[in-house]
Amino acid sequence: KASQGRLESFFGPV
Amino acid sequence: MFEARLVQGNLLKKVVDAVKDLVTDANFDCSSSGFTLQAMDNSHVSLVSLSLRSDGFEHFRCDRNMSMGMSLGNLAKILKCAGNDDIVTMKAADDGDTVTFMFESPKEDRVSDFELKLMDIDSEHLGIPDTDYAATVTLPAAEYQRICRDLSSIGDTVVISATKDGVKFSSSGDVGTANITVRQNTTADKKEEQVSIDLKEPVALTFALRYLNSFAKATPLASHVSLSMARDLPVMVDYQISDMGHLRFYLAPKIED
Repeated sequence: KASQGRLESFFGPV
Repeated sequence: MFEARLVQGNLLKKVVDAVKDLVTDANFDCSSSGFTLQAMDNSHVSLVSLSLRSDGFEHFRCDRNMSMGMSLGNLAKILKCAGNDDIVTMKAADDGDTVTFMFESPKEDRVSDFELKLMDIDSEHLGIPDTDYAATVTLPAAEYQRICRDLSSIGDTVVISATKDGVKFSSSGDVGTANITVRQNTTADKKEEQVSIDLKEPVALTFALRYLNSFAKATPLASHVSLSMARDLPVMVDYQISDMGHLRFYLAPKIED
């Protein structure tokens, strides 16, 4: 079963 | 002060209609280089990035960088009052708490203005790194919309896999399974039907169709849309807004547990 990734896991804060 | 005059006023309407279901409230950032917005949906799964360059406006003035928080639902209500061919001018004072939208009919026989209350919105900007995407497919925006819609009747997720044979969209659910493959076609008679695929290496990612479907609300903005994928990274769904900038959506992939 796949879980939904969140954007913060891929893109960091500016 | 901030003042921007857009001859193609309905472009703003199309942009807001494309993002208002994904993002409820957002900050529009104005600077001398243009008018931008970056916002995540409530669940922080997808991100919208709008960029309208100042040189795409007939007139653009921004004395001081400012961030204008708006309810996109209320903004859409106001823009709905503009005629399709109206010229739209946005105006805001540096320290004001409203933004004014002025609509002028092309024949200059009707002028209206609507004032929208600004809101304070806490928003965090994310840094989107420059990415060497493994695959980019550019296809007609209407075709992308159809693929997402058709697959939504089969399943909740889609596997997008790019190989040398083409880009395959696969979904499965209670009904059964579906596969739609698009192949490169740069010789189509009509330019608007062309499909191009730039493949550096094969890549396959799984995404929630609900979001991809929502991005398709940007279809009226451009003839084509590009999907760019890299292993274990969000897909970028890019609508180019001619002579002005872009509306991009990013969607985090599903990850195998």
